[in-house]
Amino acid sequence: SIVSPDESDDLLIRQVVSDGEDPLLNPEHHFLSFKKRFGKHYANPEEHALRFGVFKSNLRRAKRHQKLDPSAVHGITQFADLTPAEFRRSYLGLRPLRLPSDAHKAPILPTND
Amino acid sequence: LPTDFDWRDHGAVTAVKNQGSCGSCWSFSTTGALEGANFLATGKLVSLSEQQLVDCDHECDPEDARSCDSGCNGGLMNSAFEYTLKAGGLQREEDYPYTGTDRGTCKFDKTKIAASVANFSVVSLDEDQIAANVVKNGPLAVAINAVFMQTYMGGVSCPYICSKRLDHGVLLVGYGEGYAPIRMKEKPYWIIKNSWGESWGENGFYKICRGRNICGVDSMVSTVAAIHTHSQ
Repeated sequence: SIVSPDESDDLLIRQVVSDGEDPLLNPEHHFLSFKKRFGKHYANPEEHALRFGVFKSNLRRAKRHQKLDPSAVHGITQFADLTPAEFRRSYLGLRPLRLPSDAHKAPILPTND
Repeated sequence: LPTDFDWRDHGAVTAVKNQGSCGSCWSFSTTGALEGANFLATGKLVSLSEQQLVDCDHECDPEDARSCDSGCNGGLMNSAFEYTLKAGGLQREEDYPYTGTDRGTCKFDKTKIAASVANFSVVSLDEDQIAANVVKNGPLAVAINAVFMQTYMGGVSCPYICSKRLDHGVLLVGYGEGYAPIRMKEKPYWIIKNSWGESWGENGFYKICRGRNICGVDSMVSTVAAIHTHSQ
C-alpha cells in the first residue's frame, strides 16, 4: 500500500476486532443462503461444485477488500459466484478511452463563494 | 459550492435500473446523464431508452476506429452522446424497453424522440470543477474501476489502493460528507448511481470517497445539456 503524507494520519487506527460472524468459518451455510436469496440454480452437480469453489474464493476476496477498504462494508453480493473475469465480462463494459485532442472541454466554473 | 448536494432530492434521477448480464453499463450512464439534463431543460423527469443505444449505437472513438459502441460488449458514454446528437435523440424507456440482449435489430422511431442532446463536454480532473458541474448541469456520466464494487454492500468506499484502469460506466448524482469511525473524521464522498438493480449496494447506489481520484472516478467525467423536444 502506498500512503501519501497527507493521509498517513488516517491510518493510525485500524480496526482489529469484529463482532460479526466470519463467513469463511461456515461457507456451506452462507452458500445456501446466497442461492436462496438471489434465486441461483445450477445445471448439474459439477457446475454447483465449481460455483461453490468460486464462492469460497470470493469470501476470501471480500475479506481482503474489507481490510483494504474499512469504511465500506464488503461481503456476499449477487456476484459472489462469479470469478473476477466472469464479472468483468458480464457486468462491466467500458471501452478503453482515447479522448480526441479536439474534445470539447467544459468551461471552468467559479467555485468560490 | 454547497457542502452537500444530491440530485435525487431534486427529482432529476430515475429509479435504479438493472443492466442484467450484459456489458451495457455505458448506455445506462449515458441515459442517466441525459435524463438529468432533460429534467433541467424541461422540468420533467423521463426515463430514457438504453436499448436504443444497445441496438442502434455503433459510434466509434474518433481516435481509434476499432473502438466502437457495441451493445453488451461495451461502449463509451462520449461516443453514445455523439450518436444521440447525430440520431436526433433518445426514445422513452417505455417506447423502447430494455431487453438485456444485443441480438435485436435497431427499432429507433424518430417520431418518438423524448430527449435530445444540445451539446456535451468533458470536465477537468479537478474535483471542485466536477462538483460545480454536477450542481450546475445535473448528473454526470463518469467512468470508474469497479474492482471493489463486486463485493460492495454499503458505506463509503475508500480503498487504500485501487487501480485507475477504467472499466465501468456509472452516473455521478451528487456528493456529501459523512463521519468515518475508522478514520475518526468527516470524509467527503461522491454519490454514484449504478445499474445493477436495487438489491446491490445502498439501494443501487455507491458512495466513494472524494479527494484523490480513488479508482479513477475523476478521470473521465462528461456533462451533457439537453434541448426540449415534444414527444408524440
